[in-house]
Amino acid sequence: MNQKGGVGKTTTAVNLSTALAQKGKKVLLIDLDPQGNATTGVGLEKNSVSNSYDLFFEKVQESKTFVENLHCIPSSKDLAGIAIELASDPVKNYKLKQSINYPEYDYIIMDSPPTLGLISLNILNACNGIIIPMQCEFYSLEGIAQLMETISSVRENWNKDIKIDGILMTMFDRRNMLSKDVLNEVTMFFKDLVFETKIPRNVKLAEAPSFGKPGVIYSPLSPGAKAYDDLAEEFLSKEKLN
Amino acid sequence: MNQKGGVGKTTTAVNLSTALAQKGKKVLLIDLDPQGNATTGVGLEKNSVSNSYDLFFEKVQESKTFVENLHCIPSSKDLAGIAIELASDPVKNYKLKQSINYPEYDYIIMDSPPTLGLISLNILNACNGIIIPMQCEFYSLEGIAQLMETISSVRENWNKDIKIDGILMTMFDRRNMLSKDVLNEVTMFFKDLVFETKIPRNVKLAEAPSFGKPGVIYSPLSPGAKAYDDLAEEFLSKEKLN
Ligand SMILES: Nc1ncnc2c1ncn2[C@@H]1O[C@H](COP(=O)(O)OP(=O)(O)OP(=O)(O)O)[C@@H](O)[C@H]1O
Ligand SMILES: Nc1ncnc2c1ncn2[C@@H]1O[C@H](COP(=O)(O)OP(=O)(O)OP(=O)(O)O)[C@@H](O)[C@H]1O
Ligand SMILES: [Mg+2]
Ligand SMILES: [Mg+2]
Repeated sequence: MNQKGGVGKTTTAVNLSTALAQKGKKVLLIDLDPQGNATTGVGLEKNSVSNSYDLFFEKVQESKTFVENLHCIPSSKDLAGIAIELASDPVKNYKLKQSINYPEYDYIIMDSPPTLGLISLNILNACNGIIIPMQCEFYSLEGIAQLMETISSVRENWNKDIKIDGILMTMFDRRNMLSKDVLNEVTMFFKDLVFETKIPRNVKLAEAPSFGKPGVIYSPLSPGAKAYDDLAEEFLSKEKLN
Repeated sequence: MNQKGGVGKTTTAVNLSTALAQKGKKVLLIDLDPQGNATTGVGLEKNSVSNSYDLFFEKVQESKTFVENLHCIPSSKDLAGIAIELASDPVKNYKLKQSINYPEYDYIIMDSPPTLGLISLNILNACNGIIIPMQCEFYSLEGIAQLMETISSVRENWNKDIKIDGILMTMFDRRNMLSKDVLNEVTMFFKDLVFETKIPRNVKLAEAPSFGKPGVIYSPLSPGAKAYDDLAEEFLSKEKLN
């Protein structure tokens, strides 16, 4: 989650869930962004019969993807109007928590839109861990304080179990000073909250969605794919420790 | 405007308004994104006394920037809750149109958040032209159809004068095929709606905000700054034709 746009939320959701599935974990990817990029990223159609808009009202049937062990609840453009539709619903902040009940999966990964509105609030109430992708650029630094504030107020008022799994530095370009400066600043401030694994800027990750495939499948030997595979390893070993 | 995140909306708003101001036009930049990146991009403080949140309720005093001919109405984090606050206001979609009355400026440029919610709807009702920044990447293509639908429904129901000034291709990297493929696809589909000027990927544009300066001032001879200067020329000559 991160309300800053274009930081790699979808690319992370798609590639981490695929890498975990390739390691034998049963994973459910839920696309909660009305743009539906994660849905396309795993080769599915948007606005299909049972989708993440319906999930605000009832439990829905998941769709299989072409990746073994990876299922998905695709996006719908109806999500764009959900905040207005539920404006007077007394449990509007808990709708996802009520219907997300899929015990057969090892991990459920939700891709969020670039806002801190009703959809993101529902995600924060329904989940137990958050990964914060952060582009190694200056504007990305600006939103972090606000995001941290929102997460701690959710923890105090609604969901005491929520924890930050880590901050993931994305689109890291070792050739430019800006990337290094931002990385240093974030690591100094957030210390071990920052994942060891850094995702490099790698065009293969940006090309993969045009083929309807996750980067780790489209170009498994690329630096971007390898980094997401490392992330999955690090994520699993961090889980064991907790 | 573009609901896809990270496509260069803020970078375009900041650099185009500065380039127009440098050509002697009186420009007002209004930051309507709760993240407040455009406010930082021109060296101002967010959440200051008169800000864009207040603009939903009354006309507010503009702030001077260090750029001659460029004034700004800075952002406020209170914007994040405006959709819920105005949910039952019968004129919630026209609030900005009612208070934006600054005839002394040649151009008013509004930076929008990465969503098609109440703030963006207010912008669409208050303005007469839209620039659509589009990253030369696959996921950016996905959101365009939805954005075009929203704009035409605003034109039919609320604001018949709204027109698309143009689609601006951003972060164009001539070295990679993906950039060229996306550019070709957009140009084939949207023809002369696409600005001739393309903004190259240029790290100087990403570095500038950390110094609180627009790219065209921080590094005026860089490819990114020159491109925004060309855009200002093209924008002015297109205005003359209409
Ligand atoms: N490590 C990377 N290297 C190169 N390109 C990347 C990388 N990660 C993501 N991208 C590309 O950058 C763009 C933004 O990434 P992505 O769409 O995943 O971000 P997001 O945070 O989900 O955006 P939004 O805020 O719109 O939801 C996409 O075109 C994607 O393909
Ligand atoms: N042409 C460019 N070359 C290199 N970097 C760029 C360019 N344009 C923008 N950037 C950088 O890319 C990131 C995204 O750009 P920007 O923040 O302007 O997009 P945005 O559409 O306003 O994002 P949001 O959806 O969060 O509002 C920023 O860190 C910015 O500095
Ligand atoms: Mg996304
Ligand atoms: Mg922006």
